[in-house]
Amino acid sequence: IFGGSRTKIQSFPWQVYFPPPSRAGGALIDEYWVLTAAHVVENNPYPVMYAGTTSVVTSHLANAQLLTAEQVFIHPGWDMDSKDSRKNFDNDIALVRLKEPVKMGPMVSPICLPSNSVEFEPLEGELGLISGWGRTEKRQSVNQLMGAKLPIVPLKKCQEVEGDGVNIKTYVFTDNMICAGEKGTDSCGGDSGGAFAVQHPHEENPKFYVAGLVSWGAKCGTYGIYTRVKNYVDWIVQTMQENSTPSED
Amino acid sequence: EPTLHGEILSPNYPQAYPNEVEQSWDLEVPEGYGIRLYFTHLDIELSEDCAYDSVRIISGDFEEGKLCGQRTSKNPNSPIVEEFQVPSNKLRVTFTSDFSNEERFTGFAAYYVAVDIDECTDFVDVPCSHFCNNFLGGYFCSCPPEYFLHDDMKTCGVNCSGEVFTELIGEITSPNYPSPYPENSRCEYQILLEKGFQVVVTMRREDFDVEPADSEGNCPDSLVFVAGDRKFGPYCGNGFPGPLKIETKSNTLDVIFQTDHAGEQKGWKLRYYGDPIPCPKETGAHSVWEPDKAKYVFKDVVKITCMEGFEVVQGNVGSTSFYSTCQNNGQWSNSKLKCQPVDCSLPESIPHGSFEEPANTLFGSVIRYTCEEPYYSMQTEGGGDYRCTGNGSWVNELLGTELPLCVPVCGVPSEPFVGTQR
Repeated sequence: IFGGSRTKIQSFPWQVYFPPPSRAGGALIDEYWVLTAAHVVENNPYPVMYAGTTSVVTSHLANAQLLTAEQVFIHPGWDMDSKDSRKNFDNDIALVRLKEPVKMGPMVSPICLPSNSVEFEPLEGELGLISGWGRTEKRQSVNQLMGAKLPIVPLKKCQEVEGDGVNIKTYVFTDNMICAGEKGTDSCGGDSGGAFAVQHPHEENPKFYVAGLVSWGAKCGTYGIYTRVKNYVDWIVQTMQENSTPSED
Repeated sequence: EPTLHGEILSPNYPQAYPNEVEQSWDLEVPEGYGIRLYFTHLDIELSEDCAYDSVRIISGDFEEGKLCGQRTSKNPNSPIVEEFQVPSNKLRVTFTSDFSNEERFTGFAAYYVAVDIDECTDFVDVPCSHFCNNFLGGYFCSCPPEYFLHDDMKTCGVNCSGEVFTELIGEITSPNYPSPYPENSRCEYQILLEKGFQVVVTMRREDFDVEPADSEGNCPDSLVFVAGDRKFGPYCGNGFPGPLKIETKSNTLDVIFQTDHAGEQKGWKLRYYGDPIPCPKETGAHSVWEPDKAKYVFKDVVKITCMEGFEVVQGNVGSTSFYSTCQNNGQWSNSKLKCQPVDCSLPESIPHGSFEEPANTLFGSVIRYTCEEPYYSMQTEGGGDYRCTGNGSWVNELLGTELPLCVPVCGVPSEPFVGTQR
């Protein structure tokens, strides 16, 4: 996280930690389901995850809830073939079904999914929260969870970012992407799959839904691309329903 | 030994009898015979009332004759001067003389023979109730058709006993009714109904005509009802003197009609029916009886249906109704079965939720599920209250019997993020 600050898992109880080799993030959306970016799990069909921990120091992970994947569901639109020189992050979304349900509490609770109504259409200028243990301005990765608040900006902002040795024009931009950030505030490597959380409209008490997932960016510290989750609600719900156990029904 | 004949001669006969003698002869012929005693010679001093000398003929305590004087036969063809015939087989003859027989009276010569007695006619009291048949040395009685001779061998009666009435309704009459009933009879009938019915006898006044009671109130002919330890009657007279309806409280009744040797009354006719004994109408709470009747009697069957929320438990099986039969002892079968409140028992527990231990788990009671807030909430709002229903299930207005689902509360951090925005 660039431009963020240390935070506690209680402020992002949906934050899931994917330890190496993935070293990424995810968002708990249900007792059995973790939402993340497709590129996080495309090479790791049975990831191990942790929930409910601020610190990802190995000794501290023992106090976290260990989440074991039962099955990974990568969005069918995700281009699996271009992973070595990927310039297409369209449909960068995946679901992980857990073997055991997660026990909820102050440090572990899910984030809401957006609905199909227009209220949940991310608007430019709307602020969102991101969190993760990824790269910061100073370190390749951090042990303590970091968080940041950043606005949604026009996609054009992301298309204009000039990265070091990156020709942004060769990358694919679609309507499935949200551009967010501002100068100095951004997600970065290691934060992938984490939620871009936006406060529910018309809710008296703060309540967040996952508007985006940390996907990619040309350069850290500027604007970044987030998968537009609203476009995948039907796929998410259908996948969860089709792969739930009878007891969950 | 009894003989069929014999001779009696006064002392010294045919010489003059001695003074001051008294001699007796006890004559006896076989039973069934009488004695014919006749004198062929009689020559005894005459005196008033035969006070001096005499021959006396005594049958039992009765003096048949006392003879004295001189007699001659009035029948030239017969030597008999005096004759006695007694219907008894024993006779005593006593000869008595006083202190003087100066004229040398010679006394008497007498003979006796056994003669047949006609028992059927020779006595004031007729020996047979119906037909009398005399024979040598005895007699026998006989009866009209349909009568039989009683053990006393003298009286005839009709064979009217032994009939058993088992039908639930019936009529019984005295023999020959309304013609005069037979004499010397004892008719015993029995009404034997299935247990569970009591015999009720009805009698119309005009259907009863039995020889009336004597001056002391005793019935010569009588009708009596006996039901176990209870006795009704004896009844007699013209017109039934008892209650027109007799409830015997028993399923068996002996009807005894006794007649004596006389009477020309027409008898009686009764009707009876089996009155089923009642079973109490129990106002059992929480149940409905079908059919609903003011009174239930033996063999009635009712279907007892428990009201909603109540059930009857037999063994481990609960049901909403059962059948009960009014039994012959006036008690209902299955009387131990009662409609009791349905017990839903403790509800199932749910993941991430709980319910408060209810005061009871009977029909109508309510439990409330709650989720482990604030991290779980009920998926269906208002779906926490469950009421114990009549079928033994906990039911929610929205979810029915489905258990509530506690789902994680989403999107609510326990601590807000306070970013240090640069």
